[in-house]
Amino acid sequence: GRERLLTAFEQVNTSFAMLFKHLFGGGEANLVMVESDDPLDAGLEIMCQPPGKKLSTLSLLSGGEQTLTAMALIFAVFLSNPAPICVLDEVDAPLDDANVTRFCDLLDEMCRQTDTRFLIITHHAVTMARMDRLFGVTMQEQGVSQLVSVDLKKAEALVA
Amino acid sequence: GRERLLTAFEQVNTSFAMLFKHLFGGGEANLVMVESDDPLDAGLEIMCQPPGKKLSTLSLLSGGEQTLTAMALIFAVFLSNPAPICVLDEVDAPLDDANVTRFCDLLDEMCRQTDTRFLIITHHAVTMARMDRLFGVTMQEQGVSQLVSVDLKKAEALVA
Amino acid sequence: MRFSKLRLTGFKSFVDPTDLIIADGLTGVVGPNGCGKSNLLEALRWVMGENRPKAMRGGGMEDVIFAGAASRPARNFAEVSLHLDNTDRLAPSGFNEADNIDIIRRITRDVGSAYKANGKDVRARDVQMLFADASTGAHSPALVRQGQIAELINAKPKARRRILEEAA
Amino acid sequence: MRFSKLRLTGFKSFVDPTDLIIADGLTGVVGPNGCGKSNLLEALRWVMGENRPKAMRGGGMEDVIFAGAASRPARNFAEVSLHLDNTDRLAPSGFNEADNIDIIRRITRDVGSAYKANGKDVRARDVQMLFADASTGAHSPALVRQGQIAELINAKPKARRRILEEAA
Ligand SMILES: Nc1ncnc2c1ncn2[C@@H]1O[C@H](COP(=O)(O)OP(=O)(O)OP(=O)(O)O)[C@@H](O)[C@H]1O
Ligand SMILES: Nc1ncnc2c1ncn2[C@@H]1O[C@H](COP(=O)(O)OP(=O)(O)OP(=O)(O)O)[C@@H](O)[C@H]1O
Ligand SMILES: [Mg+2]
Ligand SMILES: [Mg+2]
Repeated sequence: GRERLLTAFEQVNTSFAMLFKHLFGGGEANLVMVESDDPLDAGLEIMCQPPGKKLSTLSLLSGGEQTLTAMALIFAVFLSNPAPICVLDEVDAPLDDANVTRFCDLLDEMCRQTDTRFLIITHHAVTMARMDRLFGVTMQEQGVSQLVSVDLKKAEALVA
Repeated sequence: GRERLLTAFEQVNTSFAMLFKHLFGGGEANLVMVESDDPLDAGLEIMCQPPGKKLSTLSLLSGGEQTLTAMALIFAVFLSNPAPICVLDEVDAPLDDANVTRFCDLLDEMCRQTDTRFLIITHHAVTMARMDRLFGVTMQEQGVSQLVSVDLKKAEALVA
Repeated sequence: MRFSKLRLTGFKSFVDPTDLIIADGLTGVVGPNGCGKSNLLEALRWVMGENRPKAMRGGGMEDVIFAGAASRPARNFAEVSLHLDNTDRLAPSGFNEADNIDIIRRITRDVGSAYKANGKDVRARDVQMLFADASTGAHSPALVRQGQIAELINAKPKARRRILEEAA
Repeated sequence: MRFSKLRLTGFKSFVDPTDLIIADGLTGVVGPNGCGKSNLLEALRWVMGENRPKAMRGGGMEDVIFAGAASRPARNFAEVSLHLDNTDRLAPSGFNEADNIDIIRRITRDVGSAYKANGKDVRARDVQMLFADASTGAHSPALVRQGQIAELINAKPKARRRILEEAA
């Protein structure tokens, strides 16, 4: 019970700190147990310091910075026990182009480290360009969805 | 008390229904008071039917459709008592290019109907192109923000 | 055990039988707002045994059945099948005998859900256990819904801790 | 009464005095993640009398003071001034005598906030009332924070009703 949670915490914390540095190109981050000495009852606070900025809780960061930090946590949990399938639904929405590129670099890295198959739902042109293949969902007939295979040029027209 | 809330409800509901149709190019939407007969204690449910789809609560719509519907509500409230200043922080993030264009058309319409000054924070290239002027925020020095005036070409480099 | 195909029939906006082929690496899914992308993820979680309507954005489990469109009547059942390639024989025991594992879930109006694994009737629990043993399932932290990252960011510290419990 | 300029000094990441000119129509604000765009909106709400730290993403009111950066020490005060053009004399009474209205708020570490209107000391309440009478203010529904639309969508019906109360 407690032992397993503490072990998981240590493992995830280490991965999280490393993934954060990787995604931000520097800086520091850590998970902290708060509000209780009992790990089964404690809360999870996230302390982070993007490069060149002051250490603060997650809440003081910008929208895009919070998203990148949360991604580092989600992937840290993922790496501790990789699932055979991973689906990410528009997680890149708050990111600027530079950070979307880092997100895609991270996905490539996950593909190298695991056998996981990824489904990435996105509106971002940069993300689309980094995929191995693309499927387009259309509603030619109102209210009725259809799936089509698309090449990158067609996808940009689909999303526009 | 109750009278004023009911009057506001009617006025906002009418604007909301019209703005929804405008943003979706059709369909129907309505606000409904729920969970109590007392308007001071009731909740606000949002029933919507995008063109060609079935009537449902807001929760069954897609992310982008929910955003567009919420925008219709926010602007309906706004029109009932226009503020001298309106700031929208990345409200267009979940929208595809077609819907971002409709959002910008709505902003133009608001400019025609009111004297309100608008500040629109965005990562979307389509939105940037529709602004009357652009300011860029940069952090040349880590952790220190600066404001610069930009023309559209420079902005696209800034955001990328 | 690899996820290789998802087939939807009458599930939300996918009224006609639709196959999503899941290959190695990164597969992108794109399209305009409201066209059905998130419905695909919900179909995957649903066939793996999702039993909370709220997690499917609905009020009740039957909300996943195609409700009709401008030119189509409502359906009275929805079905999703998931095809798993098990040639590596890494599937949890009880399901590890075959090269392929086909999980099918069907919900019929006023009747409820029924599950099959390789043609044999099974309970929701068996399906949930299969995927849990394979480090996945409807509540896998690797299945990130639209807006879920924002929820994680805004969650109180105690609610956030639950993501760790998935890892433990 | 028109909003014409916002000046920030030592407010969050805007350590150096920075002027945001607010003109007619649509003004876009762009830049990479974390560069300070949302801080501008918070400065506007703060000078209009925002008194809840959570609404400024902070734990306490002093969290808006520039906390330092790689090559800069922390400051011990933050100041934001809002310049209003009142040539149309449509400002609420008590503030309607002048062509211009300058509202300044300063917070000093361990001391607290102080407000001035056209050079004269005023209370937070006076500033809040001025903007409320002008159909705006820190809690105006026309000031939409990042993520606030998602909150509205996910809010329980009773919480959503409050947006209507702003209109009534
Ligand atoms: N039971 C149902 N029957 C028919 N249509 C449905 C049903 N449930 C949901 N829908 C429709 O599916 C659409 C939502 O699809 P989905 O959420 O997958 O869109 P999306 O592609 O993810 O869009 P976005 O980019 O905005 O997130 C809605 O328009 C809704 O009307
Ligand atoms: N008191 C403070 N002193 C110095 N820097 C601060 C202070 N408070 C916040 N910041 C910094 O301001 C930055 C946040 O800026 P802001 O939220 O305005 O970004 P943004 O441009 O809106 O980004 P995004 O596009 O990701 O939403 C954070 O990186 C944070 O470190
Ligand atoms: Mg979606
Ligand atoms: Mg922001």
